[in-house]
Amino acid sequence: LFSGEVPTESFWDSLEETLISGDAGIELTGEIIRNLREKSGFFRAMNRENGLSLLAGVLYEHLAAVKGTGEPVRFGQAPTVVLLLGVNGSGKTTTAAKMAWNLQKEGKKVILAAADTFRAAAADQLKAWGERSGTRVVTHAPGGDPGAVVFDAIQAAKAGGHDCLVIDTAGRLHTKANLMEELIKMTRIIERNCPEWIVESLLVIDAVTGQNGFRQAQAFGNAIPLTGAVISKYDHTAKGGIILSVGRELGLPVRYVGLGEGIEDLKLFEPEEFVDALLG
Amino acid sequence: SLRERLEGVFKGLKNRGKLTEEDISAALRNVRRALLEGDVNFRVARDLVEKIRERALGRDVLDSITPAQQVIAIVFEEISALMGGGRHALAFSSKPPSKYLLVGLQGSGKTTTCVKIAKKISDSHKPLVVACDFRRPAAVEQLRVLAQQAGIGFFGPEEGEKDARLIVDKALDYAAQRLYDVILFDTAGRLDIDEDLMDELASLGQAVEPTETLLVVDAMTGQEAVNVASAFHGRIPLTGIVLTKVDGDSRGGASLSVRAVTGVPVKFAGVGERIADLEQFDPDRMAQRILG
Ligand SMILES: Nc1nc2c(ncn2[C@@H]2O[C@H](COP(=O)(O)OP(=O)(O)OP(=O)(O)O)[C@@H](O)[C@H]2O)c(=O)[nH]1
Ligand SMILES: Nc1nc2c(ncn2[C@@H]2O[C@H](COP(=O)(O)OP(=O)(O)OP(=O)(O)O)[C@@H](O)[C@H]2O)c(=O)[nH]1
Ligand SMILES: [Mg+2]
Ligand SMILES: [Mg+2]
Repeated sequence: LFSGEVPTESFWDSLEETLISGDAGIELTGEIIRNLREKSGFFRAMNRENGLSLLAGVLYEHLAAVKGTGEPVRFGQAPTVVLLLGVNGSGKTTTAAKMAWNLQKEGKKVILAAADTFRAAAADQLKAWGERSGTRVVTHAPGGDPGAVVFDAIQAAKAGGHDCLVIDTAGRLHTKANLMEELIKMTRIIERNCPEWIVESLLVIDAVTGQNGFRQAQAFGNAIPLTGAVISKYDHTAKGGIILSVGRELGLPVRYVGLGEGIEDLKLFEPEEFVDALLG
Repeated sequence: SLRERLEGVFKGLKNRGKLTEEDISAALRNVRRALLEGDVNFRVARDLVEKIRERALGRDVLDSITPAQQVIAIVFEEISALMGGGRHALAFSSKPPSKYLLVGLQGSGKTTTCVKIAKKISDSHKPLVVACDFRRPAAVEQLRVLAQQAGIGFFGPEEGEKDARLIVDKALDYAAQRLYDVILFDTAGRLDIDEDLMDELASLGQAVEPTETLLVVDAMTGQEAVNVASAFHGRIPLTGIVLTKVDGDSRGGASLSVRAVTGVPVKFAGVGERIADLEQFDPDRMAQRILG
C-alpha cells in the first residue's frame, strides 16, 4: 500500500480521517487534501511517509503565516494588561494563575484581578491561586460590577508599580448579548484608564472543543480586538485542530498552551509540535 | 441547511426521471458533511451514513417525486434510533437513598449540574450534595455556595481532608442520620487518560454504589467525545449523560457520538448558568440542531 507508487484512495481517506478526528473540520480538511492531491501529481513516488511530511509542511506554513504564533505576552515601556476571556469552564482562572506565575519567573511584578463577580467562589478560587504564587489579587464582593474590579485593579497596578495586570473574567457564552456587552465595557475601562498600556486580550479555548471553537473566536473577535488564543487542557489527547481555521480565516494566533492543572503548566505554543501531534 | 442542500442535489433530476445510486451518493455526501460540521465523530458519522444509504437505495426513495424529503425523513429516523428515542428519566432506587455520581472532564459543568439536579428533584425528595473534589482550589466552597443559594443540603470535607472514600462513608452516615433520601456526589474533573485519577474514580464508584453514574459532557466537545465517553464507561459503568451549555450555539454532535459509543441515554441538558437551567433532554430537537 505505501510502497512508493501513486497514493491509493485509502491513503487519502486515512489522511482525511486523521485531520477530521483532530477537529480540523471537514471544510479545511477537504481543501488541504485537494491541494495535496494536486501537488502529489508532481511526485513519482508518493508514499505515506512523504505524504505526511508534505502535509506537515503545509500545516506548519499555515500556522507560521499567522502573525504572533507562539509569541509570549508583550512588554514595553508602559505596563501590560492581559485580559483572559472565553466560554464557561474553558480554563481562564487557572490560566490567569499560571500566567502570573510564569511572568513572575521572568522577573515581572504581577497583580491579578478577579473580575468574575458572578460565579460561585470565583474570587476564592483566584485568591487561593494568588496565595500559591505570592501574587496580590484584587477582589470585590460577589455580585459586584466586574468593571469596578477592573478599574480598581488598574489603580492598584499603577500605585504598586506593577509591570503586568492579569485580569480573569467570568465565563460567558458568545451567544449572550448582555454578557458580551459586559466584556466590551471592561475593554473601554482599560482604554480610558490606561490608554498607553499594552493590551493582550487572550481567548482561552479548551483543546477538546469542536467546530464551535471557530464560532467562539469569531464572535469574541467581533466584540473586542483579540491579540491571541490560549489552548487549555492540551495535555489531553485532543488535538485542537480547530485552531487551523481560527488562524487561517480569522488571523488569530495561538500564543500559549495549558498542559495541566498545576501552576507551572503553561508554555509557549509550538507549531511544529502541534502539527506532529495532529498527524500522529 | 441540509434540507436545502439535498433539494439542490435532487433538483435537476426530477426531469430526468429515475434517481440513480450516484444521486443518492451525492445526497449522502451532504448528510455526512452536515454531521461532521455538527461535531459528530468521524466513525459514528460514517456508520450512520451507511445505515442511511441502505435505506435510501430502496424503491420508496428512488421512485419518489420528493426524494429530498424522503432522504431527510430517513436521516431523522436513523438519528432518532441512534439517540435511543423518547425521554429518559432519572432513576430512583427502590431502597433509598438514591445515590448519584457526577463525573467528567475538567470544566464540563459537574458542580453546577449537581446542584441543578438536586434542585429539580427537591420538591419530591430531600437531596444532599456532597463535595468530593479536593483538588481544584475553592471547589468545595463553590458547591457549598451553590447549595446554599438553592436551599439544598450540603456535606463537605473537614479542613485538610483529602480522602474521597472517607468522605463518602461520612456522607452516607450523615445522610442516614438526617433522613436525606437522595445523595449527589460531585467529583473532580479528570482526563480520561489520567490512569491514577481513573483508578480513583473506579474506587469512588465502589464506595458509593451509585443508582446513577452521570457523565457530564460539554455540548461543544469535538471528535474526542467518543474516546472520553468510552474510557469513562470502561472504568465505571455510566447510566446517563448530561449535556451542558446547550444554551450556546454549538451543534452538539458530541451527544450523538457519546450515545452511539456507550449506548447510554442523554437524560438532561444544561441550558444556562442558573440553578433552574436544567431541562429534560429532547433528542428530536437535538437531532435537528446537529444537522444544522
Ligand atoms: N488538565 C488540564 N486541566 C485544566 C487546564 N486548565 C484548566 N484546567 C482545569 O479546568 C477546570 C476549569 O478551569 P477554570 O480555570 O476554573 O476555568 P474557567 O474558564 O475559569 O471557568 P469559569 O470561570 O467557570 O468559566 C479546572 O478543573 C482546571 O483545573 C489544563 O491546561 N489542563
Ligand atoms: N451557559 C452555561 N454555563 C454552564 C452550564 N453548566 C455549567 N456552566 C458553567 O460552566 C462553568 C464550569 O462549570 P462547573 O460546574 O464549575 O464545571 P465542573 O465540571 O465542576 O468543573 P471542574 O470541577 O473544574 O471539573 C461555570 O462557569 C458554570 O457556571 C450550562 O448549562 N450553561
Ligand atoms: Mg473562572
Ligand atoms: Mg467542579
